[in-house]
Amino acid sequence: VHVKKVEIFGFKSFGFKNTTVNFEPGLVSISGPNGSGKSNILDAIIFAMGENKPKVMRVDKLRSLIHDIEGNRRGPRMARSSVHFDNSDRKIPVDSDTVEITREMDENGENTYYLNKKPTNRSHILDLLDMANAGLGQLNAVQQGTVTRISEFTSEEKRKTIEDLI
Amino acid sequence: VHVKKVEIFGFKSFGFKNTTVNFEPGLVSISGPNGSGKSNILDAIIFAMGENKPKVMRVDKLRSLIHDIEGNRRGPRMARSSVHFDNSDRKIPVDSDTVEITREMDENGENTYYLNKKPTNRSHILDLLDMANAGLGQLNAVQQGTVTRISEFTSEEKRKTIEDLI
Amino acid sequence: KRQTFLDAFDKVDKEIRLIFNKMTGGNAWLELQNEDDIFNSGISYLIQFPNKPKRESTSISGGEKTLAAIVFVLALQKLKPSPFYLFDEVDAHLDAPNSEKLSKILEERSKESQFIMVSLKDSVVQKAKLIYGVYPKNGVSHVVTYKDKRAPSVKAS
Amino acid sequence: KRQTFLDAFDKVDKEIRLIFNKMTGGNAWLELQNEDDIFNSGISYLIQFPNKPKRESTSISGGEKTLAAIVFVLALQKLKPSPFYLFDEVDAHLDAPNSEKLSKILEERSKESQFIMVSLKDSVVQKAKLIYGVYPKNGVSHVVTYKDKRAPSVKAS
Ligand SMILES: Nc1ncnc2c1ncn2[C@@H]1O[C@H](COP(=O)(O)OP(=O)(O)OP(=O)(O)O)[C@@H](O)[C@H]1O
Ligand SMILES: Nc1ncnc2c1ncn2[C@@H]1O[C@H](COP(=O)(O)OP(=O)(O)OP(=O)(O)O)[C@@H](O)[C@H]1O
Ligand SMILES: [Mg+2]
Ligand SMILES: [Mg+2]
Repeated sequence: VHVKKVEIFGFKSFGFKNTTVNFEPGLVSISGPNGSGKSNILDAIIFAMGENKPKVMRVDKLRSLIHDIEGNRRGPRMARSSVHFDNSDRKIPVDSDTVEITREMDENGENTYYLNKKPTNRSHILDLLDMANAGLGQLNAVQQGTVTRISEFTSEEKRKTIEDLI
Repeated sequence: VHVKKVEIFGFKSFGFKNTTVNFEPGLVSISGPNGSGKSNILDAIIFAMGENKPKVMRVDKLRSLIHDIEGNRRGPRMARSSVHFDNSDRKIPVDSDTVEITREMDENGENTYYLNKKPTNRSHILDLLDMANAGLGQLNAVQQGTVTRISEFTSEEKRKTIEDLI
Repeated sequence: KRQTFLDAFDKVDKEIRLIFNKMTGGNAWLELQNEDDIFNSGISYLIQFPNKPKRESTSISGGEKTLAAIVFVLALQKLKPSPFYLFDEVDAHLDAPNSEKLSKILEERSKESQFIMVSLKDSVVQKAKLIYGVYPKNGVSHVVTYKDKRAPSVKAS
Repeated sequence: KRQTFLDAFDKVDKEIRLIFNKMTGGNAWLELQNEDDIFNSGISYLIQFPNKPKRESTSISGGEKTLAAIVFVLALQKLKPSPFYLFDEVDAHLDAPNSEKLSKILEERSKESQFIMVSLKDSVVQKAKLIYGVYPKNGVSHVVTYKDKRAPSVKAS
């Protein structure tokens, strides 16, 4: 399993047209000026995977994730992110070479999830990802500016981190 | 007023011999490899100025500030930091061109403060520095890794920051 | 008390507008959330980078937050001018152009106050009057001073 | 439950020793604070850089904490191997030699898992298979892909 592609629409600094980022396995790097949208790409990935804590995506409420620059409107005011996983090793228990997880959020904050373009719900997505060890609780995403905090975990936090993964 | 010199003895990564850093007014920069002692120099300055919160100096308790590498012992096990301020503008209400503030802490955690080599106490030091707007509450020291947090202050915290300075 | 606060607020707000514009070409300012009940409400800090809409300082990017934070700290100077500042790697998340903007502003401000900056970036080291190289020897820190601008290149120790 | 935890603890501890030593030449390891009452006590994470005494991960320097943290995250892989990692400027406080050490380890590990790294440092960009340049146009983000190693030099936009 690896991330093959992310399609972003109306999410944070990405306008109301599809922006596609094609990834490859291995080590890939994203760079660019401050404020260009690097962290927002990572936010778009965890958003599609079901992340619901606004603070983790650096907003005060989920609705602030919708692109808010006027003049770019060409479609509905909504945020959409689709993550395409390469699933040729079938680690995600779905019988397809690519697993596409899509999340849409409209301006009322209503969310709709799709698995390979078919409607589903959040807990189904979370379960599938957990089975592939690709879920949100994996400690595999380190937000900007927080890496040293992992070394500052208390001794209980360190124990709990291992306990949670068993 | 500016910082002219810092003399560090037995404080964190500085051994039990005097290490002197002479500063000039203007913009001065400290660089060097990770773990070489850069942040410890700044810690030594705020220690001498009366900082008592261990967490701000990145230790669990004040006694952990004493240099702990065996084999370097040549004198008493204590931490001492002296900050020499250029006071030719007399902003610090002391009648001398240089004001030297010294703090010593022994292995029992007992602190002794000196002003121009004469014993004094912590609150006297804090008052003098406050009068020169050089005290600890000035928001003039930004610890490593915390600068973005200032932009993340809540609206109450921003109000209080201004209130505290009036 | 209310008037004293409002005077202080105006001073800081004016200074923020001045420094932020000079540094980035954009605009930044403070707004009182409720002028009728100042001490039970808060202050908003609004930031507008060139070609971008205005946003609260809490929802801009990491590098943008760094610049906004430094401007806020420098603007507070108007209330109580600090004789010196201790900045520890405040430029860690800045790209090259913004590091340059930051070090220019600090160089200017360093005529009034002293800035002691720990930095691993070239832009600061180039502008600093004096550079200190710190290096460990068996875990003990040693400090050398470099008068010329060539910073100690950080070699693996 | 106790045995399952101890097996997991041993796996992570062993992996920490392996990776940290390979990366820095020093030693790092985990210690149970109270083996008789595991679930009411904690775990210490001890770090010893070359030529330095051992220290708790909470009282080493900023750059040293970064390396220790990454080693901890990678070692947890032994319990539940993640297929991919999202790292956002984790190298911000690293000097050049340590950035190099970090990117070497990640390059090696990227044979098993995918690493999507936001970084402003050359050492990572040089080793990455693919590089994405993100740039704003009137506040809207655009992404371009660079196949060759020459990263988009960050120009002031
Ligand atoms: N809802 C939104 N609509 C439009 N733009 C937004 C929205 N939310 C955030 N932004 C903008 O997105 C921009 C990019 O943010 P992001 O955090 O991804 O930058 P970055 O490339 O990671 O920068 P840095 O190097 O400073 O960390 C910011 O300038 C921010 O103002
Ligand atoms: N009481 C002590 N005795 C001896 N050494 C100590 C003590 N406390 C901390 N140290 C050591 O001081 C060293 C330097 O720490 P410091 O935080 O100043 O590094 P730094 O130069 O700022 O590095 P970085 O670039 O990673 O931030 C650390 O390696 C730490 O282990
Ligand atoms: Mg970012
Ligand atoms: Mg440091």
